[in-house]
Amino acid sequence: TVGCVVVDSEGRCAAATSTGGLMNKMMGRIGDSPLIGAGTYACDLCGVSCTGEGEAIIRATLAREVAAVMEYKGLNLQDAVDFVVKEKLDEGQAGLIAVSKNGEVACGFNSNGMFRGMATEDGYMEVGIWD
Amino acid sequence: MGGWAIAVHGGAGVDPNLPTQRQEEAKQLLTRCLNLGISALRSSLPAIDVVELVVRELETDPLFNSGRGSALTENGTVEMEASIMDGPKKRCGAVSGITTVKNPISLARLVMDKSPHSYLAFSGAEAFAKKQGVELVDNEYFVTEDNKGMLKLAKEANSIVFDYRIPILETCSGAGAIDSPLQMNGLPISVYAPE
Repeated sequence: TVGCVVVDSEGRCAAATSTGGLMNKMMGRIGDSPLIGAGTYACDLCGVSCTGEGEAIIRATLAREVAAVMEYKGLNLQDAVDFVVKEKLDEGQAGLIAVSKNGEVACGFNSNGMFRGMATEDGYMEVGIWD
Repeated sequence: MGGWAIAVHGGAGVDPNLPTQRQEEAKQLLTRCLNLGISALRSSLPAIDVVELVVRELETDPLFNSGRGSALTENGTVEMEASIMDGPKKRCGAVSGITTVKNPISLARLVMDKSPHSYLAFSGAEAFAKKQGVELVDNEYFVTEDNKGMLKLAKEANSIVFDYRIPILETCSGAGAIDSPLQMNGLPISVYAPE
């Protein structure tokens, strides 16, 4: 699975996710990536793209969960990402990237690694695999 | 206003023994995609266009599990899916069961922009793709030798995996390996039974 989340200079957020799914999957199997609210979500507050065990991400409606805790609990982006990855995945393993309308960027994962890259307008840039 | 920001990912769950050279290749691809997105943002492209542009690049490169280099089905074919969402008006588009569209994310974008729906799948999505004139390729284009090998290992382990964890075959006689319960992500399928 691959994904990208962006907030532009006008504070507009967007998210996109694309995947081949699971190796040796049954024909016709649908995972989290195409499901809005599970693998992908964007609103006026943030943009989120998820990856990992699709069935766990679907059950957790993981991407929407980040926006929901920002909206209803007033968490900032990184706290929302950490809370959701820690509290909402049950036994599942997954990761996600997110941006906020304020130009913040964050990622979180409970798997043993995640291929990710992040950058902001003030010059921050990080590319990583491991924790 | 906080300025622009961008993040990309290539999947969670990484083989702890991934060779250093493969790790470097992955970092180079992530860096290339970040820079592609950054120059688009500096040219004032809207966020929705930038996420599509970057995911297209990730789909075209065979390194990660999407587009060319996608994981294989039990039949050794590729069935892809993608979704895209634009925050300001919460518009969205999604596709599943895609087998011939070179960049599924652009078809998801067309579902969002050019159809009355938010999700099209399988033959309906393929018919819509033809009508929209997106680039179509043979399913073989998406299949790589690496993934043929991975599928073989997954089948020998009687497992469905989202990442590297293809369980090592028990050393017991073949029989034990053959009737071991179906596994997903290296766990007995019963863990997912609720699904």
